Amino acid sequence: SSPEKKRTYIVHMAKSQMPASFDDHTRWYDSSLKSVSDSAELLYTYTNAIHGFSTRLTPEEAELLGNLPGIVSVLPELKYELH
Amino acid sequence: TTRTPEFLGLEKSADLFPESDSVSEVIVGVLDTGVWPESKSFDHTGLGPVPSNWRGECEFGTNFSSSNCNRKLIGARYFSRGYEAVLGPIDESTESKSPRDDDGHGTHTASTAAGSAVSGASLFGYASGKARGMATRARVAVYKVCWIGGCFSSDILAAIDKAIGDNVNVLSMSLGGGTSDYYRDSVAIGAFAAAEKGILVSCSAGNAGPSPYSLSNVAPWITTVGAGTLDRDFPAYVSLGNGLNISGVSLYRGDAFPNKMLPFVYAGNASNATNGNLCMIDTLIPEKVSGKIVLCDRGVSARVQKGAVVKAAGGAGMVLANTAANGEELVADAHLLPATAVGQKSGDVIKSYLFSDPNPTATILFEGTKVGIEPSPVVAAFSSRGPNSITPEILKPDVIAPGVNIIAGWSGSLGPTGLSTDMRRVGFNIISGTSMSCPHVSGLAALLKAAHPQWSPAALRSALMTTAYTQYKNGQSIQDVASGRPSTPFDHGAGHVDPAAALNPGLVYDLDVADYLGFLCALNYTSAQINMVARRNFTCDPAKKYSLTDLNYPSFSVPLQTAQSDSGSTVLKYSRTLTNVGSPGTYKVSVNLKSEAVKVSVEPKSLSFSELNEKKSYTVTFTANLMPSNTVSFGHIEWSEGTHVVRSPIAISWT
Repeated sequence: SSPEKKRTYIVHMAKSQMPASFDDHTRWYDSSLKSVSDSAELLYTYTNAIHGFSTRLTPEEAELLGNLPGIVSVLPELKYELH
Repeated sequence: TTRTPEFLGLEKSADLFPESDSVSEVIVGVLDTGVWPESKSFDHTGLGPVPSNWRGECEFGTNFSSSNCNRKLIGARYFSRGYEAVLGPIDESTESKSPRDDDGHGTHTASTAAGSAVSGASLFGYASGKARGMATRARVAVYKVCWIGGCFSSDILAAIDKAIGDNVNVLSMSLGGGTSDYYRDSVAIGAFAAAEKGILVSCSAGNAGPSPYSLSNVAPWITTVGAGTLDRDFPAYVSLGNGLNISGVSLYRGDAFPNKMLPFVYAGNASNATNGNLCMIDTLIPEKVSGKIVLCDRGVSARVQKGAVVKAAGGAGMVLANTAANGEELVADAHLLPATAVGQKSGDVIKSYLFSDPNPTATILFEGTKVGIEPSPVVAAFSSRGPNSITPEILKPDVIAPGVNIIAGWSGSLGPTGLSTDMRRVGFNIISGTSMSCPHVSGLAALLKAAHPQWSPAALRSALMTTAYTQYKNGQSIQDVASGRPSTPFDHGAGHVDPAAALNPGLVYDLDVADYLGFLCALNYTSAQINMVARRNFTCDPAKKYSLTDLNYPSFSVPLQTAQSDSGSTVLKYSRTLTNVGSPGTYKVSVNLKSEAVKVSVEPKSLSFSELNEKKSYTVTFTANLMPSNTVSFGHIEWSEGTHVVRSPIAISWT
């Protein structure tokens, strides 16, 4: 319940909306992330399965990120189990 | 795995399957707990160079390096950033920060799908024989995503991302995460991208059966696999002091008590805990169980853990009784003390004896391995069941495959029970779950892919589904062990896989990305939600009618509302397109549906195919009367030209 408590989010990006000033989508992802959190880092950048990345954010940071241009969604990750 | 190759007809039909060269071009990616590379199942003898299109790697880490890969195990990666972000740095003294499997599950699933043949395999002599994966010549690439603390979707998505880039042909995922919309489910999302690249994704249906609506991994671009039994058993009888012999199963090997009757006690009467009957840790009173056989009820804690608890309290043996949750399903375990598992009815008989005799006694007789058990297969009680809670119009599971008491490769890090107190080490272990049935289908898909490299993942799945069987050789329907009655398409999907028949299905129901995008439109997904699943800007055409019933799926699920129509009847139309993958021929339709409440008509009633890959469409009209909630009807639609039978299950349900 702490506002500072971070959790992992999977961030889907609209690759077609990448600003022309970026020549690499990873830099765009990182720039978007840094605009809402100085400390957050990319856990993974995804290329084939989705366009986007995963990172650790507070709920407030996640909400801010979700409002940025080019962000399709910011969804908390889920835990899976072996069958 | 032993026995399943024979049970599936792979040995008898070996001539039908593709040449080894083509199979060795197929790469099966397995997302799981990693791999024990020293397992004989990953011996690469006889395999040529790795496929030239392979882009994967053998990653370095704890007790693992590139030298652990070979021409069989061609790739091994691990994904722990998401896990460590949540739970902190991996303690490398307890789990390997590398592709190495410290659990056994990943080695088991990978070797089941595509392990090399290993002669003389067994678990303590049980299930002995030549163990082999389904596709012995296919290559294996493992992606470790599950750790002691679980499997996190950021890691799973990263693994799928890499597997696609590495150029795997089949992805096997024996894991799940409950039921969430496709756009929230990383497995569904990753599987969509994989399917688009021509990768067949096979997933376990889950072990939440026999409850309805208990399925995982229900996206229509995933092949969802439930579990059935083999014709093999490991009998271990309980002989009671009153002369009764009770059937059970066990994989115990060690000192038993031949011909010696021991005092017998119910755990619930040897504990001060309210749940003492469950033999949870530290709940048994040693003075009351010492030197005795203890009857424990199944549930809450691991079955083998209960054995360890009895042993720690000084018990001489254990009888593990199913409760209503498991019914008569018997799952064998390599217990640490003489123990056997019995069904609920047998458990009740034993309890009746225990509660009525002032000095009850028993012994356990271990009989080893028996094959030829009938009926088989039966649907496992634990196998998750439909209806599909996300999209009721898509019938799931798709098929069932062997998933009970499956022997396959194991990790050298832990014993067969997985308990920390189990110091035994085995090359092969026998375990159960839809985790075990999934890689069977993954390996079979690899064989089909080698035989038909041009077929899409949907076509490969269609071949497996439309040729699956739902009856035993004597004509009786496949049974559900949970109910003791014939299983339904909500339990077994299209039926039990028959790989030899799947090689030559005659016709297939094909699907491509455009179909799946139309499916997402039919779900009324927003553009953002479609983008999350399909990685593209896609706008549904407002002028186009999208219908869930028109997805070209090889099965029919017809969900009806009890208050759908004032007139008391509902008319639903389903359209399908068949693609000829065999010889020219005229196929005629037949419908089998045992229901007074529903009428089914198919138009046209015959389809003539003159060319390979020719497509013909048909429409099925279901006219259903109003029925009480929870009413169900089942049947099938068959197309046949006399040689091939292309069968689709029908499941109708009123809610």
